[in-house]
Amino acid sequence: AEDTGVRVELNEEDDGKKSSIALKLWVEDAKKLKGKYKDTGAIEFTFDLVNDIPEVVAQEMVESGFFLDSDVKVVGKSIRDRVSLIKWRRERTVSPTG
Amino acid sequence: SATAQVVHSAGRRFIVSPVPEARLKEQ
Repeated sequence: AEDTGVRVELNEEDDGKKSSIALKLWVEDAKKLKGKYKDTGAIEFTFDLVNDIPEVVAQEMVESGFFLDSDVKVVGKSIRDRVSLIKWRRERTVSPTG
Repeated sequence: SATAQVVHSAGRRFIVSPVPEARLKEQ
């Protein structure tokens, strides 16, 4: 995936069953963000793979004061890339119990 | 620990924790 300067990682083991999963997001390269990044640290949150939309979560982060409005796209894309990867992995994982 | 919690009006909870040093890009 394209390097957005924002890292999103799993914050728990993915058991492949839960629709809600814990993620952790932090800024690796503040230069990739348009606004002046507030150096808050890593943001841990829960993402629902079925019902949540990455761009909506990014907007909530902006409204919570973590990022500026101009960075909502890059944050949303970072979350979307990670979520796509999680879904892709799940599709490839065959349940041992069938 | 240096964690803080922000709850958005939509109900989502954001927990702020220190970025793991080892996971930061080398400058």
